[in-house]
Amino acid sequence: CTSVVAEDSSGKLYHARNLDFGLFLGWDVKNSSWMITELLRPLVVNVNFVRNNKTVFMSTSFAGYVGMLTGMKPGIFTLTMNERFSLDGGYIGVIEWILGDRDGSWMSFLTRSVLENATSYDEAKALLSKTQILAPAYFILGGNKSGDACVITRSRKSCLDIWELDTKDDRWYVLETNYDHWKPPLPIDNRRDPAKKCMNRTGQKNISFTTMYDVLSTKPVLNKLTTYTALMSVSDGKLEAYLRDCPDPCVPW
Amino acid sequence: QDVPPYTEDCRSGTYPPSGPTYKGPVPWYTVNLDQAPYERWQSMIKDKKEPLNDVIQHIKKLANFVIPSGKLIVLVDALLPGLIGKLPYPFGEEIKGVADAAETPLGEILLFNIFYEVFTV
Repeated sequence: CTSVVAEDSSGKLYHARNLDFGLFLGWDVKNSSWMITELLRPLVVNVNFVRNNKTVFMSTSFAGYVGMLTGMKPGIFTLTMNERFSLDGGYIGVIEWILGDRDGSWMSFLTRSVLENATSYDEAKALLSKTQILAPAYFILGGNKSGDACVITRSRKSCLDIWELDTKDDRWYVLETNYDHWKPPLPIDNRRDPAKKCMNRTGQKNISFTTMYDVLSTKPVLNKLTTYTALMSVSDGKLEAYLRDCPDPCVPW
Repeated sequence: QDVPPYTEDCRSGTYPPSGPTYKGPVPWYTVNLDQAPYERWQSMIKDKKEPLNDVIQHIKKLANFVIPSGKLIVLVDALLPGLIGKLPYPFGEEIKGVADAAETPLGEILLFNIFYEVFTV
């Protein structure tokens, strides 16, 4: 996955992501594609969650999957989650949970609860950084005012880092793939540097849905695992999502 | 561009989406949180029953590839439904509603919902 929150020169925040999923879950030699990625595309849905006929939050999700990986509370915050691989991974949390240790939250259920119940960027940030969870993860959170964006790096039991947007220090965007931002990515899976190159080339004054979609359409940021691209503008209450494909030549991840 | 890692110059002019990297729009659905959790997803799942079952079948095939005896899926079907009541509200009820609407065993729908946790290794 690649998630990015960027602030334009006027202080408006944009949040976009590529959802990549299906690595090593079956390669279709004939069609040169990952089987599960292909099977997931028809399940991608945008969902408007309403209560009393009013939108509570919006999400891009998979039909049948009741948790959330991408969502927006209009006017308040935007949230995406990227997978964080670790030997101390979620399978340990699942086993512990099955055996009766139920202190940890299921990842996608936590993001859904935050989208449903948190009433501010700060409250969402506190919940995502402090709640014990079953699997390691990156939470990418954007707010609705200048400087409100961060990447929360989580292990199962603690918050390892909160990396904030800082326009005064010329950090006008935060970008997360699937590696801790303070470490180099795996050389065979470096989507971070190409994405950063394109963001820097675009420049803060030109950030928009158009240019964010361009960045997320550049290989290898777009790759064979990319299921959908979602674009969110919290101040406009706008969420757009598009199904993606990456015809050859294209990197498998 | 034709050799690994297939990187390319920063793209421009790709929006509004079109061309070979665009596979289509994403449909919108409404989920009414005033409804009982069991009922919330039913109309969407009726539309998406077939692709949902295709994914579940593929996950089962993978599980049978890892443990060829088929015992893993037997365990999923036998063990996981018993844990549905332990999930925080309203997720257990919502997953029950999804499983019934998709006419798919409850354990397999629960497995689909916790696939992220299992996959982070």
